[in-house]
Amino acid sequence: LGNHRSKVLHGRFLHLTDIHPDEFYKVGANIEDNSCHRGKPGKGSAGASKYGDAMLGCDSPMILMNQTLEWVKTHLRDKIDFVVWTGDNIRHDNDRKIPRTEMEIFDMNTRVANLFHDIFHGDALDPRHYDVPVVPSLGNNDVYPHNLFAPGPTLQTRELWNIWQNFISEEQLHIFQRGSYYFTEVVPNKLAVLSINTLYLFKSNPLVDNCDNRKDPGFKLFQWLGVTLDELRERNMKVWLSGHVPPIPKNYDITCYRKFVMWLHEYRDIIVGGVYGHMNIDHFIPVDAKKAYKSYQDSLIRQGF
Amino acid sequence: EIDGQFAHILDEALEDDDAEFDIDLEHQYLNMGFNVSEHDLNVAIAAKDAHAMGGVPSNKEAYMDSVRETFYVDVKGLKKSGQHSDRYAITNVAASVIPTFNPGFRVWEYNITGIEESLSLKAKPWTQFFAELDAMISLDDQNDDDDYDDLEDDFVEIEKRKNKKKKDKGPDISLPKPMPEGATLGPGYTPQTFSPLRFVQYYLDLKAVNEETKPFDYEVEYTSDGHPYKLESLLVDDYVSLARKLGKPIKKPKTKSSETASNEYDSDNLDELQNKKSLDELWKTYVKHAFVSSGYHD
Repeated sequence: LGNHRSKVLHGRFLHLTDIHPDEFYKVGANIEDNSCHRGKPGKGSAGASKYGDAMLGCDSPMILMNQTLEWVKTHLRDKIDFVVWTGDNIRHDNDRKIPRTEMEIFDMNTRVANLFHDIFHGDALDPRHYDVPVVPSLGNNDVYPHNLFAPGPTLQTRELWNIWQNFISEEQLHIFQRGSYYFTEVVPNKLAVLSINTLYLFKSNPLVDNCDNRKDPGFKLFQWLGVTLDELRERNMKVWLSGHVPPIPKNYDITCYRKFVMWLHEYRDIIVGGVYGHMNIDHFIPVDAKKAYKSYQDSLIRQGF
Repeated sequence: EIDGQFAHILDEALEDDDAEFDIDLEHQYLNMGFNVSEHDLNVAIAAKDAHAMGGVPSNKEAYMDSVRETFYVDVKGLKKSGQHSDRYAITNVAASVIPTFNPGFRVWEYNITGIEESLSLKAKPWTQFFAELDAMISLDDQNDDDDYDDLEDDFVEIEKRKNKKKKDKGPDISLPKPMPEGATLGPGYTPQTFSPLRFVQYYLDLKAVNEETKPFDYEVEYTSDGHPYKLESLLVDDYVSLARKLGKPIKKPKTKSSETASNEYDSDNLDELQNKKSLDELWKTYVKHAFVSSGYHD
């Protein structure tokens, strides 16, 4: 059911993140309330611009998302091997007059996922056969309430599966419904991208405590990570990691952060690197495995006493 | 016992371990006298911070300075970074489409030479792998349900089980096993198939596009191998070298001999310091790119 065309590798992939489309965005609206949803512009201001304004605090107008993806389709689609897309596909919850609802979040995520599907799927009969595979991951704004994501199966993991099911192999349904993490073979038998649900490691998610308690979803995520990485290593495959919230001490619970760094270190024979979003700032951070181990060791000693 | 458990990595004394790993800027708030648990306070601070990812950006230069102080200055010298800097892994944090700054995204380029020749082992079908994974995690859930912790409120059950020996939970499966002996460093560390080679960072000049002085067209903002970074590849070694350049020169503690000498800085960095001005420029350009050429300042 695929398109049976031979796959040409280009040696390129796209990473795109934090689109935050806002269907309530209004051109010319007052910017001062940071939402650009209504009101007249203040004195000396032209109000919200057609494509959005840098540094003024509003989300993306729909036209910015649509034309950005159109640009990607025109200029990049046929020159890349896969797409890593790291979440936050809806406006922020910053307008008290139009609070976000769970249904609105699902709806906008569906619309954005459909756009990606239309651009990268191609003409195969199989809805899961993509000309350019797309690997989405879950943002802290893609869940309701904001930042809160419980261990699955829940309504949210079920809905997410419905929205993303074409991007994920069918066999991963059960695992996905437990934790909304999965992986995709972007170059079959050679290269995989892991989509990590970083909300289970995220300090700001009050529904999880840490990654040392066996019942916490972060602990189980590492269990899945271990089995998956072992299998990929067995198959001589290489791996990119992806997720929304980047693994740095500012963002992750310390018990999750140091374990994450330990995993990166022990699988450095197959992990190529990791790409993340959330912070809007283009930068890189070297994470230190020795310090992670030392911190863990110290925590064991403290517990012992 | 604990020392022995991590001997494969903590084989050297971490005498240079001056920076606390698990203390970051947020922990400063803990000294403000709130009568709440550290965990609750962390959640509250992090939630506030996560919310601040939307809205008008503020204190982002201060954040970049903290990154410089915490992660770039701290990258160890060549000897302590391990083979091909394998002590480190790189977290790449991306610019976003939302115009917090200017919209941006990145195209990565990677080595595909030899891809046809690379070995593909005969492995079990993925369907079998996923079935086994499902079974394993389900079994683990059942074991969790049997756990004492679930029955804290059920006094009868507790009485029944009081004399039973608590089940041995076995090793912590959320910890990785050491990398197998004989395994070689992967594409992130040494040049090989799938090693990242370069990236092209695209951005939209939002002001010009809104004013219609430019069409809606994403432009190349910078590339990893162009000025000023000139990275030949994107291996961890390359990033760590760049981090060392981006880090502030480390001031050497004043001694009698150094007070009069011009070597105000750590001698390891002298080569770099000869070009201190260009390093300052490098940092300014890096911060400009961090904010997607929007001209942002705190």
